[in-house]
Amino acid sequence: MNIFRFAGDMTHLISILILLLKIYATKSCAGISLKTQELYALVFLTRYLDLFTDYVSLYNTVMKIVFIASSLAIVWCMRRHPLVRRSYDKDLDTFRHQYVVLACFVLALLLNEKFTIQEVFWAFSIYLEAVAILPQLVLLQRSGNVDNLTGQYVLFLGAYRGLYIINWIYRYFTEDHFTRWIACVSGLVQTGLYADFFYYYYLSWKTNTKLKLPA
Amino acid sequence: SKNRSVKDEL
Repeated sequence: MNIFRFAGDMTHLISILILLLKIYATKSCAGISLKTQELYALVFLTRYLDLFTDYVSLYNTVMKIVFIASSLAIVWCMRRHPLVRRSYDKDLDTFRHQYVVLACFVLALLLNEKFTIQEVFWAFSIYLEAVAILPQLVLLQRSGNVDNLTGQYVLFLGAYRGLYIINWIYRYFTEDHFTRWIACVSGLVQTGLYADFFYYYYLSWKTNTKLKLPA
Repeated sequence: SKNRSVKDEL
């Protein structure tokens, strides 16, 4: 475990806690895409199938449980909590994510490390995570401006991906047989998706105006 | 199960 990876896990955890805090404190989920949250819950559930079969470390096991629990808690809140669900703007959250799920699954069947259930679902979760943010970015563009909490949420998510890429570069140079092509390529695609958001976020910060994403 | 590359990252 290197510092980049640990920092990446922490920023990832912070991004999820920011969201939970926002929903819990304001009893509102305005501006948050339920579809993105459902995709993230699916990412964790399909990636951590080895939760009970492979014990890597206490840290890994605890973090996996925290990620699964927190992502399901967010989805449950946005679907079931009487107060929160009222503020969910479903007519804005219209990204057809089922096609994305299907495309990722087909890709995982074709491109995986080993044609076994666990490896196919692992590859599926890697591809799905790269595009899971799309409904949220579409929702941000639809709703015009991004309130600071959702913006910070995407910012921390981007930091998590960026740190993971540095972690892979570090491991590539320090470990002789480290290769993670599937995760690396998919991680690069995912970070690229965030880059345009960061560009607008930086512009709004620099020109000190409310962040307006080009509709 | 060494034949499968154990995923040590999250």
